[in-house]
Amino acid sequence: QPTWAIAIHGGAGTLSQNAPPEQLRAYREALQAAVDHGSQRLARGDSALDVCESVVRMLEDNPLFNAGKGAAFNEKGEHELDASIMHGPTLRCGAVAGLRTVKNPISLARLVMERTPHVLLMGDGAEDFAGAMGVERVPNSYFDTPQRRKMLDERLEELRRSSPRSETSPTDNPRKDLRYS
Amino acid sequence: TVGCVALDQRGELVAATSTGGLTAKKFGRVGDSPIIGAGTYADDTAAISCTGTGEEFIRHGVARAVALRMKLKGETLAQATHALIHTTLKPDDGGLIAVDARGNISTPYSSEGMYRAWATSLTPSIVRIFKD
Repeated sequence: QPTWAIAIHGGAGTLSQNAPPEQLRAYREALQAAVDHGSQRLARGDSALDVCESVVRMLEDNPLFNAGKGAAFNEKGEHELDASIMHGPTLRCGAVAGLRTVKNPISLARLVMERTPHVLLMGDGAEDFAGAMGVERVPNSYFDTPQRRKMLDERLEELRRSSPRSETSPTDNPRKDLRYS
Repeated sequence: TVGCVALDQRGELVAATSTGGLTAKKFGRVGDSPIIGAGTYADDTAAISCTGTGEEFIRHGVARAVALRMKLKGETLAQATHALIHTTLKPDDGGLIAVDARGNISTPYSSEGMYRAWATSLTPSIVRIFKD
């Protein structure tokens, strides 16, 4: 039986098997770096809590993935970020939703878990909590990437061409890459 | 969305998930990633992080359902995660990563691919995107 184990994911769906090999290689290298980082820390006895936070921060900082830098745009051309973390032995957990200026949402989720009696903070309140905790803040434009901007432009164009509706749901979207969070 | 689940040398399980959400989302939409029990869950049985069509993961409480199926039905990690992704959810809804208290790992998905990687103290790291 293994003494430690780790698994990571970078989302489901935005890349086709026909994507350019160099693009696929970039994703593989990013995943390899993240799982190696986590493995090395677990092997030297670091806690799963520290490792999970650290690995997710790496992925948040990588513009290839839809989290942190590289996050999807909302319909207003801005970013709203969500994250959560849970510690199995104690069932302690923390989560944040609708963040706009926190560079690494997963770390703020951990602070919700460790520094408050609450589980989920959202929107302006979560931003206020980030200020109180002194976590790193960035302008919302920090999360922009050309690829995500292109995806937004394409999606908005699709919506303009479709029949007028008051709202859409994810399953209304025929494009797989835009249905997944 | 990105996520990490881990079992450490003290036997502690942890799950973490972070996301930018849906492209062109509106109305303050929130998916499953920050919802404990839907997109993220950990107890003394398993740790789970999900990715996909968030609304479906919320409806079915997918992350916690994995641990409950193991605890209450006696299913293995592989059985529980397979049932959730391929029976409870619809094709193309997404996937999850999970690790249990024995260090077993499961990474099922029903989408075309899922960026994923895993390793244990006994096995070298493996990186996959599609079913290769």
